[in-house]
Amino acid sequence: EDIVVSDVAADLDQARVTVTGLPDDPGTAAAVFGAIADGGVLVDMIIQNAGADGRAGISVTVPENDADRTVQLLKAALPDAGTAVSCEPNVGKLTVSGIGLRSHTDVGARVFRILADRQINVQLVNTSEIKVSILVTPEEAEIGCQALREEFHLTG
Amino acid sequence: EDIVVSDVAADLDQARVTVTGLPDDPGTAAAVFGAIADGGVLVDMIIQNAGADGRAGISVTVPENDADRTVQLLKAALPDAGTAVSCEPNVGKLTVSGIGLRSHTDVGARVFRILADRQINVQLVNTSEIKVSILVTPEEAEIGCQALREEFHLTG
Ligand SMILES: C[C@@H](O)[C@H](N)C(=O)O
Ligand SMILES: C[C@@H](O)[C@H](N)C(=O)O
Repeated sequence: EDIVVSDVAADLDQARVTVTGLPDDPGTAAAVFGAIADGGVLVDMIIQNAGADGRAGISVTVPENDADRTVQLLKAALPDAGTAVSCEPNVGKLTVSGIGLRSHTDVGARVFRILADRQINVQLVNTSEIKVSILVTPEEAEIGCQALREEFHLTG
Repeated sequence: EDIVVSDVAADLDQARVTVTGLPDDPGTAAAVFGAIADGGVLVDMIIQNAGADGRAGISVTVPENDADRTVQLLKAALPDAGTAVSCEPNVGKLTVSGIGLRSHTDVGARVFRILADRQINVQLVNTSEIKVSILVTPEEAEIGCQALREEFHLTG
């Protein structure tokens, strides 16, 4: 019954860099990722949510050691004064994977409920078919990982 | 050399539902996904970017036929007057997959450059290790899919 989730993992060595106020026009994302690629930084997660009032935000996660360089690369590539770069130098990434995320409506809700019950604030969410990744603090990632492994009977 | 990308696909039957102005506090995501799960709607993508001023936005993609129901479920579950639900009833999802996304800094930049060269606006982005999903209009998804398959020599 609980094979719906097969693994829960915590990655504690990432940083989040966010660019807000980007012009929501064709070519902006190409400029942002061109700058990061030219600098040789390997990004892990890329997140852009729907924009508003012609502006949008893009976040990336990178290895902690690349955070400052990514911030510099982006600041040098920003199109205009309306954009800003911010950095959370130390985040924890929780990744929950399993076929249940695809086929059971309640697995996602259970994941967020477990974190809420421990007063863990969800900073960012990113999914693919059978995986959901959630950014929290590194301490919360360890607590959340343990709690989620117990919820889905993965401990031991 | 171009085995870095193994597939490009377009899904034209999705809708995007976005909730903005959510309190960025523990428990909010659990309430949002609890409401969707109680309604029996299967979400495909979940995206939350970093919040600002104590508020955050969450987008989900659902089958087109579930768009109205998802909007109703979310409107009934919203915590306060500062939140709002919007819906894009017909989006196209482009998914590019391959090991190169993990190991080559320039594959992501190439993907966004190809779309920019065709004046395609990136509405939303979501990644996992070896996949990037990009929301555009359905017409742009068909054009983008063709162009990306050519760029990475996948055309049959
Ligand atoms: C914000 C950015 O993604 C923009 N919409 C683009 O297409 O490049
Ligand atoms: C916005 C929402 O994700 C909130 N931060 C939560 O933890 O539930």
